Amino acid sequence: QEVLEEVELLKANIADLEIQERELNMQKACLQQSIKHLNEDPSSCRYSYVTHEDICDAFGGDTLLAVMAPSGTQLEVPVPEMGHNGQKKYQVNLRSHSAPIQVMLINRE
Amino acid sequence: SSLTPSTAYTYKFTGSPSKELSDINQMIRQGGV
Amino acid sequence: AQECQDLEAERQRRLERIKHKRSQLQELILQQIAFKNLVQRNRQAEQQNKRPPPANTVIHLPFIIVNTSKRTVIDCSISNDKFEYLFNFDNMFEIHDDVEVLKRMGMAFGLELGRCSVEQLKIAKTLVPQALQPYVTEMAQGAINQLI
Repeated sequence: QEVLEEVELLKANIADLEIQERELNMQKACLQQSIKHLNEDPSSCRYSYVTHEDICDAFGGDTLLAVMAPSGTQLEVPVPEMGHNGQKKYQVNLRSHSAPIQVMLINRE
Repeated sequence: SSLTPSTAYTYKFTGSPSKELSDINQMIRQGGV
Repeated sequence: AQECQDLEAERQRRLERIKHKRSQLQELILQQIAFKNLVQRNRQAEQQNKRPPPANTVIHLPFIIVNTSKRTVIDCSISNDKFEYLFNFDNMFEIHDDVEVLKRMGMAFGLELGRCSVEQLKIAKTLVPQALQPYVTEMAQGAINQLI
């Protein structure tokens, strides 16, 4: 009898969780839509920028590359390997399919 | 000379979660281990 | 008893999925708040200064930041149409996306850290749909899941 009650309890709990999950899926889809509209709305798009001072205040490094690229641009970082001179080489590849990529070099000094 | 990557980590602008960049940073810090 | 075990496993799987989806929703809420806050800040600044900032000092979203030391030698190859870049570094670097930068700038009011003043919480809640405001309150109280 006890196990049967446990089964009924679990079924009710799983039904609740199903409703919760459906609600989360809906809220997530709504929010993604809202963010997409914000990114595409000319009146807010025009103000969606940061300045080089913002970047310098946010990061400690001395050399900063700001890479502006259209949504969907692919960034690829191969696992670093030893170069010919025994020094590790680190690489970043950027590939856009819809618009040119712009890079701003920010040298703190 | 471009490296012949044994494996490469990727990230898509506006499409990937920030966590993918954290994974890349961790891999770089660990020297590609 | 077997059915009981299967249902318990199913319940755990759903709980795990819900936890992950809540974290993703929280991340999207932070993005929306940070983005709207940034737009408001820039709009007010331009109205005050009566002009936009100089074009060569502005970095438009979406962007990433590659952060490295000043001793790093960077070799860069660019395709003619600027659709492809190849950077070679002789030193380590870090990469951060614009959402991370906006958080560092305080555009998400510190919600990602569970540190947010009452005043800021009021403003943050106005930047999301009513149905999502409870999540903002939860984050302000430090309940954000660091799953992602």
